[in-house]
Amino acid sequence: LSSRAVYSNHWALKVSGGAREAARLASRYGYVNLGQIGSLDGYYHFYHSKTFKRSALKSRGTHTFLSMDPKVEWVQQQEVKKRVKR
Amino acid sequence: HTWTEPHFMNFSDLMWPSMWYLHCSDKNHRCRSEMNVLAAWHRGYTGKNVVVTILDDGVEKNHPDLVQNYDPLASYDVNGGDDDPTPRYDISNENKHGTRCAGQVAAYANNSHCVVGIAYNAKIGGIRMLDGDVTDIVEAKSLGIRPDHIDIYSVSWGPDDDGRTVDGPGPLAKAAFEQGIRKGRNGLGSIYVWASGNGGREGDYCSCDGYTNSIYTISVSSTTENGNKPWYLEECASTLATTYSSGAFYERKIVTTDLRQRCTDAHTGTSASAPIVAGIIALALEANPHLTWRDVQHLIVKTSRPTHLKAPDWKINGAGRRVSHLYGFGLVDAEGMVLEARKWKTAPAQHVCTATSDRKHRFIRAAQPVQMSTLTDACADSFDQHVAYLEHVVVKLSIQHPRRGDLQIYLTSPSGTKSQLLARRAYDLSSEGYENWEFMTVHCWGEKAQGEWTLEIHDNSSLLRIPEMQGKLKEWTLILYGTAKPPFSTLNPHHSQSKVQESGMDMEASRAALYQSHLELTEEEEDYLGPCHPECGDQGCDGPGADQCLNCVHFSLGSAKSGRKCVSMCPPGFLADTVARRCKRCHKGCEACLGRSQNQCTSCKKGWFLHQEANTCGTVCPAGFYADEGLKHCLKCHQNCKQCIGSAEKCTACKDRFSLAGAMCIQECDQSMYLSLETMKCEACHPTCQTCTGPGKDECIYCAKDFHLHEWKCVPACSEGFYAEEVPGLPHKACRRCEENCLSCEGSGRNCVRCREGFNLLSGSCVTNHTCVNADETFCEMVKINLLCERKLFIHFCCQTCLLAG
Repeated sequence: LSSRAVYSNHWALKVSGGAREAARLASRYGYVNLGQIGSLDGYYHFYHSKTFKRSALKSRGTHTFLSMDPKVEWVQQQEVKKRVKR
Repeated sequence: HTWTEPHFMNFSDLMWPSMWYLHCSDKNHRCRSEMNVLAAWHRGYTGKNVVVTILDDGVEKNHPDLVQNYDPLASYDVNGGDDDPTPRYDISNENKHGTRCAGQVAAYANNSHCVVGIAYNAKIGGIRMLDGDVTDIVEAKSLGIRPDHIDIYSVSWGPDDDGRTVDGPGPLAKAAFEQGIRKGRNGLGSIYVWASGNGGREGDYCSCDGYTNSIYTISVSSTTENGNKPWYLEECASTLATTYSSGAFYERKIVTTDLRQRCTDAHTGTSASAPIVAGIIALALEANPHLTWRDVQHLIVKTSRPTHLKAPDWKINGAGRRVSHLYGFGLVDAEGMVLEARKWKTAPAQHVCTATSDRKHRFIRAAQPVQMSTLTDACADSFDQHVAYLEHVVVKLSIQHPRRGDLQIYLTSPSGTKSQLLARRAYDLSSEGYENWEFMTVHCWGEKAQGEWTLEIHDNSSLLRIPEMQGKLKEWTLILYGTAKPPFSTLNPHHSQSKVQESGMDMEASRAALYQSHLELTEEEEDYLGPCHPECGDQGCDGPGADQCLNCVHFSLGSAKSGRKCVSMCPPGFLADTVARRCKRCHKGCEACLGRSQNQCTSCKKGWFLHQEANTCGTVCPAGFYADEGLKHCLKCHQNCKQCIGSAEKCTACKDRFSLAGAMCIQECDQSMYLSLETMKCEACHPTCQTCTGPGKDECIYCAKDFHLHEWKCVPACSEGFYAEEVPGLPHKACRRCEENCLSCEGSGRNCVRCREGFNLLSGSCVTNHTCVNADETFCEMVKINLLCERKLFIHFCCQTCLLAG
């Protein structure tokens, strides 16, 4: 059996319009903007405190509205990956 | 093997005497200093001004062996969101991993503490990212922290090595890799060193780990003190090189720093190997800070050596380099790396050529391999895509399969180098298959890209499976990475001129060939005074290896571009030219040959078959021949067969005027004739038959003209109680029985003309002549109104009585 996905309360987004637009989106839809993802231009890290930290189901509701915002080019709820030390 | 220590150094560090993989202080053990780290140190390279970070569970920054080299700018805590990578301490010391890896790279030397790091003057940092939920964001952030400050990212983790996981970087981590190699190190490219995997015991294969299988990572495997395969080693074609780590219980492990300011001599696993390579790369970067991420991979390929490493699959690729699925190009050589780095000229731009993209669906049947070949010019017409000299080769596959672990995949290059992209994984029962999975091989590094590539997919079922459930190849794409020009020049004009003059025109062929490949090494190097390899000839050598001879006792093998070495006999696929004392490559597919032409093969390599009449080797046999796997020959099919498979008698297509019966081709006979299996001649059918299977009158297939088929015989007229009827699809009529109680009928069964005794003829049917006792007027009225006497089912229903009654 393949292991089922575990969804976290973190989102990755590609936003057109830079940091200011990312801040506006976070505020409008109730997220905390944790900033740009590393050195990937236009990619931002959002966090939602009122969503389950780990869930077997993808979140919907307001998260759907976020994905529909015209300034959001791509959005992905983050899955928890199993990583092991070698 | 060396028993002496030419570059002896001593340090005050307590565990320095136990660092068996660096020097030989223990006279009871064989020296294992083949990584030549001391020699690199001796040349002055200790990792100065090079920055390494460890992506792991944190680094104990105040460890006495690390504090002096600790670099806060090379550190970050992704789990905690701050700059301090200090591990979380617990009773089990779970988070010791990063600190152990850091010590291997950059433990400070001569401080009377634990050990000496491979790059003991390099800057070391830690990125704490494994002590929490790992997501694509966490990985992408970690792989892209301060890419202009950090030179080397050393990573010793990955997806589960349980033999059933197929997982790799998500879109953000992939983007981080691409960004790192394009923009990191101010455009030279970040260097990612990766532990190849720890799932040997679970039958895992590292091509199922998308990180270690990536072209952007330097995938490192491990060997034990005695050159054996450790229990945890995963094989795959993307492993670039190997280093010592731990092994069996009677072989020594790696010594390094440990959590809580301690030291350990029990570090084990592939993570003991990757940081060693990270340290050696740090030495090379000190020797030449302008090396790009690809230059580093070229240097590793060029300098790593099989030494004494035991693997069943060592082979020489088309560029003359020995490579294995266990160890890549072999044990890393620190001195070789710094020497090559010093004079390395940046490799030409990387070109990417999509050689083929095939979306034709093909079923993968159990025990019947699917083989596809594609001929490519390696984008020769496109100046920015042309790949003449190979680096990485990627095959992107989409496969549906009921049990993924049963699959095995191989790729053969135009030079005949066969690498295994996937081995059987007994624990992988998944039915998810592979969706656009990229399998990567480094085994063709340096070879020419142009020519025929062959992909083979085997489905070797280990357990019972529903036979109807077959795998299906949906798509495959071959992507070639490399350069249009040679990645390094093999000829130094200054040296070539002087050396050639010195040697004169009559320099023997083997020496000339070897000479050319070593011209580049002569620059800046001291004369070698040690013993030469036994295969070296009277001209001496530049070093102890068989690839460092100036001429050979027996034969030289390889090419000027890729380097040559001396061998006692030529390997399969080569012709021993005793005059020139060279191994000449036979034509592709030939195992032994009389010359280099296509039609001079005397035997063929595995998977190729000798056409004895043409003396050629092919992967498929021509029409009229079949491939004999045992003999590796194309043998003739039976004279009646046009094509056959497996043996001469197993025909799959027949010549004209023969037709296939099972696996035999039998002669087709004229009409009214049949093939006699006794005489194997066509003989006449019985006169009543048009076609037949034998001479008897009951062996007709079709009847002759004006004959009807009656009880499997052909008769001129049907017997009494039968009538002749047309049958769709038959050229003649067949006799059918008349209706029950009817003695004779005409044209159809319902048209009876004579009934059995006790029955009367009524509207072509035979009805009983018995009368009903209770058929009163009302009853007969009901029979009349409902027309029961006209309906076959009710014809016996007192019709006779009612008719008689009027």
